[in-house]
Parts: sequence; structure tokens; C-alpha cells
Amino acid sequence: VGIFGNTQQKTLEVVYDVAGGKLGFGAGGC
Amino acid sequence: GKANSQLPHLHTLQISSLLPASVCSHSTGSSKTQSTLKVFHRHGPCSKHTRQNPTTKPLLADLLSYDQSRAKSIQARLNFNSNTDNIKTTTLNKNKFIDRKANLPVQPGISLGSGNYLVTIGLGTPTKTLSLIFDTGSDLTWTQCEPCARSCYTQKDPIFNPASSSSYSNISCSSSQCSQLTSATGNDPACSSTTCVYGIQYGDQSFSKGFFSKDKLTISPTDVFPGFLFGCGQDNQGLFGRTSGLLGLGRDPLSVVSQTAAKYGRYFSYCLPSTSSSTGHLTFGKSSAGNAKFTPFASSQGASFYFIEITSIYIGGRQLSISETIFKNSGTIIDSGTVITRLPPTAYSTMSAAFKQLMKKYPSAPAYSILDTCFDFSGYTSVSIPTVTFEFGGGVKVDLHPNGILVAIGKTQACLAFAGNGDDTD
Repeated sequence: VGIFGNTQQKTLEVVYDVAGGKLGFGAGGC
Repeated sequence: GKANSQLPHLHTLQISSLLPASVCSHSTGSSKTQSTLKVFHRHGPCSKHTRQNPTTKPLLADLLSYDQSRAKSIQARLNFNSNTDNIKTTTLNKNKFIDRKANLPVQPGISLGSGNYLVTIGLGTPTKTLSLIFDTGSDLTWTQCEPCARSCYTQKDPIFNPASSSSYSNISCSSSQCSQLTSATGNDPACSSTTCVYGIQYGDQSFSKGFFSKDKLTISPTDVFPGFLFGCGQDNQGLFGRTSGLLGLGRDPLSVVSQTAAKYGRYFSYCLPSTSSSTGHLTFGKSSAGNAKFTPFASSQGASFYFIEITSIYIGGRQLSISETIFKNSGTIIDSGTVITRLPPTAYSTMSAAFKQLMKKYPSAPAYSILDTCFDFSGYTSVSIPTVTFEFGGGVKVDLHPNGILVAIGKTQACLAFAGNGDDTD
């Protein structure tokens, strides 16, 4: 399996809408 | 600046910006609610674990080695989960986690050495503060507990003492909650007298064992969860640093995401800071998602992990020639505890070649641990690097921050922060 790791997630707003079955990415989260 | 205007698909950055500062700067992120926790790196200046113990900071090579252990253990666990015969064999051995040796190879877990991001929560009555590794790749939340009947490692916060919490209670062996441990930990629970006993072992042989318990979890003064189920560890050993334990954010019913679903609706978000010298946040519940673009979760092969679908990668604005099948065959998870993104080797080699081509003005540097696309920036104070964009299912394109593209090996060398798996079918 491939893994999208935490280095690549830096500064992104990563949104887990588990009930809605979707994952969000936003720029400039912090 | 001139080069940048001619080639818009470049980042120009100071090399020093890849390195953490010696002092902590706090995030000014917008996504703050009552249920927002501050996220900090375990080895940076924002962590009290580092402030008083600067010599305990591990080498990057060690962290990458732990990271490889975690990546391998995730793959082993997914292979394991796909084999129901093995699961039956495991669940038949009721006493296996009492016997540490018997437990080792049976159920691969998740290596925690690289689980570097921490949050602080409250537990018990009165509330005790605990710094926990936050991990989207596992489910059970646990903390070390007095009296540490067998073994506790040294942690920064005072060890949680259930005898001092008026809201603490043990879970009985006969309860339905006790049986939920099998899916949450990969191990069957055991019994000590009538008390349910959990055991969780990770891929690097770190482990925690103890009483399965419930107590009041405090996320914020207004967000309190009585009866939160967690592991009260009496025997804890491994690569947990000086943290107090782990906050499991996976998909299993015992994860904190599931246990707080009535209030937060299985919705959480986080932002990891650009370097270990700044802070991010972890927010439970819907807040302003801002400019977030959503990709559907892919069908899951495991009970814990969050699967997504990579469809394409762009380097310097140019789409790489990688068949979508390459990504589909292996599948992809998103994990807060793995440091370096792992790609199918065919995809990684294509990415590395394209990146090197656009970086040809900089001399190559030797490979470093699992990173083999490295550059010598001696004599440069700033560099221009190609943009990297990932495209996910649903056409969602995500531009990576420069600190998500290169990892600094020192003041003059940096490597592409990606690695290949051993095989396209991994």
C-alpha cells in the first residue's frame, strides 16, 4: 500500500469527514 | 525572482526555511473552536519534552529508520487483515499477550517511533493533563497508569493514577466493550480477576498492556466525555519517547473519533506545522473547512486505516506519465504517523527522474537512509525547486508546501521527501 505521510501534509488543513465518506485538503491551514 | 517569473511552477525558498528554528512560534491558523487542540512536534522547541531534554532529540537517520519500520508494519498488517485464516489462528490464542514472546510475530501492528505529533488532553476527575501521540493509523487510546504493575517508561507528565480519579472504573470481562478490543487492537482481550485486560503491540515491538477502563475525557472545558474507554497501561515499553501514550484516531468503534461521534459527528481536522518549531492544531467537529477540496475515501481494506486514491502527480506543473492502475493496484492510505510518503516504485522512479531533471543545476548528494534523491546546496542560501502537486480521486489537486517536498539533511543538503515501496504490489 502507498502511504501519504505527514511531511507531505504539512501546512495543509486535512479534514476527515468520516461520516460523509470524504477527506478534504485545504491550503494554508497553519 | 527573475527565474521564478519565467518558470511559475517553481518555489524559491531560503534553505534555512527547511530547518526548524531554535524557538517556538505558535500557529495563527483560522480553524479554532472550543474543541481545538494544539499540535506540536515531539522533538521541536514547542514541546516541553524537548525543552528540558534537548539531548534526547534523535538523529534524522533514526527517525527515518523508525519510519521504515512503521511503513513495513502497516503493509504487514494490511496483508494480515486480508487473510482470515490467520485472524482465526490469532484469536484462538487467548493468552498470547500475557506471553510477550508468543505475541511478537502474530499480529503486526504499527510502529510508533515516527509518530511525532502530540496533543494534550485531560483525563479523569479532577482532570489530569496528558500529552499523547495522535495517530490516524491506530484506534485504541491508552496512557500509562499507576501503579505500573510491570513497567512504565519515563514520561514528562505525571503518570495517571486511577485511584486518584473519582470517575474512573474498570471494564469487566463479560462486557460487550471488552470484546471490542479484538478489532481495535488486533488482540483478544484477557481477564485479570473480572477486569478486562487489553494488549496492543506495534510493528517495532513497542507495546502497552493493562486494564481496559473508562473515565472522563476532557477535550476542552466545554467538551467533556464521561465514560471514555481507554487502556490504562501497566506494562509499557518501546519508542514512545516521554509522551504519556497514544490518541487513536482510526475508524474502529473504540477510536476517539467513534466514541465522540454523538458530539462531533465523526468529523475532525488537523494542520501539521511547516517545521518542528511551530505549532498546528487538531480540531474535533465541523469548523470552517475554509478552502478545503474533498476527495472520497476509497473502499477500505482494513478496519483502522483511511484509504484515499491518488490518480496523478505533477512535477513543475507537468503531469507525470504514470498509469492510474499503478496507484489503484496498491491502494493508498493517509497516515498522521508516517513521516515520508511511500509510492509504488514505478511511480517513485518516474517522480525522482522528473524532479532531478528540473534540479539539474544543483549537484547531487549521496543518498540518506531511505531517501535517494538528494542535492548539495553548498554555496546557496536560496534555491528554486519544482512544485509538486498530487491529484486525488474526484479531481482534487493538492499543491504541497516546499517543506513537504524537500527534507533538510543539514545546512547544505536536502533530499526529495519521498520513497518507493519495494514492489508495485506493496
